[in-house]
Amino acid sequence: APAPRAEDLSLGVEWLSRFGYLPPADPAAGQLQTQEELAKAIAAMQRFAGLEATGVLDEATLALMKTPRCSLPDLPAAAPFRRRR
Amino acid sequence: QAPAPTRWSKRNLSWRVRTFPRASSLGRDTVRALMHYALKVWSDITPLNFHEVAGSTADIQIDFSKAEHNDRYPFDGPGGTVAHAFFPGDHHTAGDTHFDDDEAWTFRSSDAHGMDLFAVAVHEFGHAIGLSHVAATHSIMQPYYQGPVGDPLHYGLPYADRVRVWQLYGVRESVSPTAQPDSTEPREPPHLPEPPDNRSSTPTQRDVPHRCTTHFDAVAQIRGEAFFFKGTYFWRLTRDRHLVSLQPAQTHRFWRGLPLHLDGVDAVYERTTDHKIVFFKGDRYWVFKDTHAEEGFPRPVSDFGLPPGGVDAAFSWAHNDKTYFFKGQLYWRYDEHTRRMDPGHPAQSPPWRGVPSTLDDAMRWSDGAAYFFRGREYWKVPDSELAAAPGYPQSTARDWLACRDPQGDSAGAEGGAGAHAPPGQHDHSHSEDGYQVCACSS
Repeated sequence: APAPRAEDLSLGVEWLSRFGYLPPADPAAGQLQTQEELAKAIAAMQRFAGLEATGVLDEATLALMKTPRCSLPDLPAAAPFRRRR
Repeated sequence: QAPAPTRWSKRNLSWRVRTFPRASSLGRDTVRALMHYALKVWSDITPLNFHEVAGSTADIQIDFSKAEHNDRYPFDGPGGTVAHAFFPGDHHTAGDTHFDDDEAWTFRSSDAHGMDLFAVAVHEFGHAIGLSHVAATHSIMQPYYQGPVGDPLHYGLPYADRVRVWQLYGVRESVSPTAQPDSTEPREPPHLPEPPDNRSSTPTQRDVPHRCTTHFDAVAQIRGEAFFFKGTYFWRLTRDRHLVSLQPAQTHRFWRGLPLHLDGVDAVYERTTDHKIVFFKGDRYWVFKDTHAEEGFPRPVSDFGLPPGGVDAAFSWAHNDKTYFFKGQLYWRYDEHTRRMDPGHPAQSPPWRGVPSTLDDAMRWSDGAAYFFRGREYWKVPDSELAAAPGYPQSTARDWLACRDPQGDSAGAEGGAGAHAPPGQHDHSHSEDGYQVCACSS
C-alpha cells in the first residue's frame, strides 16, 4: 500500500493515542515509537472496529478515524509498550 | 476515568439536563423527553430507576458543551467526538454526560448530517451506568456513530448489550427470565416523546378517574396536606382544604420509586416518628423520604406483624400517635416507637362507634379529628371523642373535592352560588362570587 501522507500519519497517531491504542503522548518528549508499535496499534484499532487488520493506515481506516464517535477511549489507557532490549 | 466495569451501588438515580443545545431545532421539552426515553431503555431491563430532578444534586448531570469544557475530553466542533459520559465511581463527575453543542442534534430527522440525539444518548447512558466500548458492530456500545436507531418508543437494546448490563445489575423484576430476549411479544408503547413531567398535557380522559364520581383507594394527610389516591392518580389539597388542581396528577411521576406497573395503592400514612410516608400495596410496602422511595423497598408487610394480603386502610390517630391498620372487619394497633404491634390485635370492632366496619382508608386532619372514608362518603370522629359526630356520613366529593353535585361535575361544581362549605369550615373560596375555584400550593 502507498505510504500514508505525513498529515494522515500524525492524525492517525494522535487519534490512536486519544482512544487508547497508543500511550498518551508525553508532553515533554512527545510521541516516539517504532514502526512496529504503530502497526500493532493500527491493527488493534482495525480489529476493534471490525476492519481487516492490515496494520496500515489504509483508506478504510482513515475514513473510520474521521467518523463521528464517542470521546471515551476504546481500551483502558494503553500501557506503555515495553521496549525490547 | 474509573477503570471499567464499575457500577452504581444504589438503584434509584436522579438526572437533570443542566444545559440545553443552544442552536438546535429541538425544544427543551423534547430534549428532556429524549433523555427520559434513553434512560428508560436501560431501566426497563435492570433494577435501576431514573427520575428527573430539578436541583444541582442530580447523579447524572447532562450538559451540552463546546470545545474545551473543563474535563479531559475537549470537543472538536462538528463531527469528530460528539459526546462522552463518566463511569460510575465516587468522583463527583460520576455519571455526568456531555454532548457536543456544535453537533446538529436531531430527532426523527432524515438529515444525513444530523446527529440523532436519542441514539447517542442511549450509548452515553450505557457508559454512565458502567458499560465500556465493545467491538461488536451491532452493539449500541460500539464507539462510532451509526445513525438513528429508530423510534424511542419502540427501540429494543441488542441482546449483547442486555447481557452485559444484566451482568452488572441483574435483571429487572418485571422482565421474566423465561421470556426470550428477542421475543416478539407486543409492547405497549408509551405516549410519543412528550415531556415526562409536562403537567400541562392532560392524560387521556378515558382512563382518568373523576374526583366527583369516584371512591378512593387511599387517603392520607401528608405534611399537613390531604392526598386522595385513585388508581394511578391522586388529588392534593392544601392545608386549608383547597384543591391544588381539578385534574389529578400521576402517582408515579410524583412519588418516585413506585414501580411503573403499579395499578394503585391500598393505603398511605405519614409516620409520626420521622414523618416518612408509608405506601401499602398487597403484601408489600414502601417507605418514602419526601417524594423518593428509600433504598431496599418494597418489603413485606410482615415487618409490621401484618398477615399476607396487606391492608385496606392505615392511619395514625392524633389522640395517641398509634398507627391503626384495617383489613376487612379486623384492625391492628401498632406502636411506632417500639415498632411492635400492641398485644391483643388483630381485634374486631375498632374503638370508634358509628364508623363503618370496613374502610377504604382513614386519616387524621389538622383539626385533630379522625376521618374515615368508604365509597363516596366519610365519617368524622372529633378530637378525643370515640364516636362519629352526628350528621355523618357526608359526601366526600362535595366536602373535600370541590364538587357541588357529587354525581357529576356540573358547570356549577367549581363555582356559583350555593357551594356548600364542609362542616366545621367556613367557606373562604370565591365560589359565591362566581370566581373559578383555584389554588396554588407552591
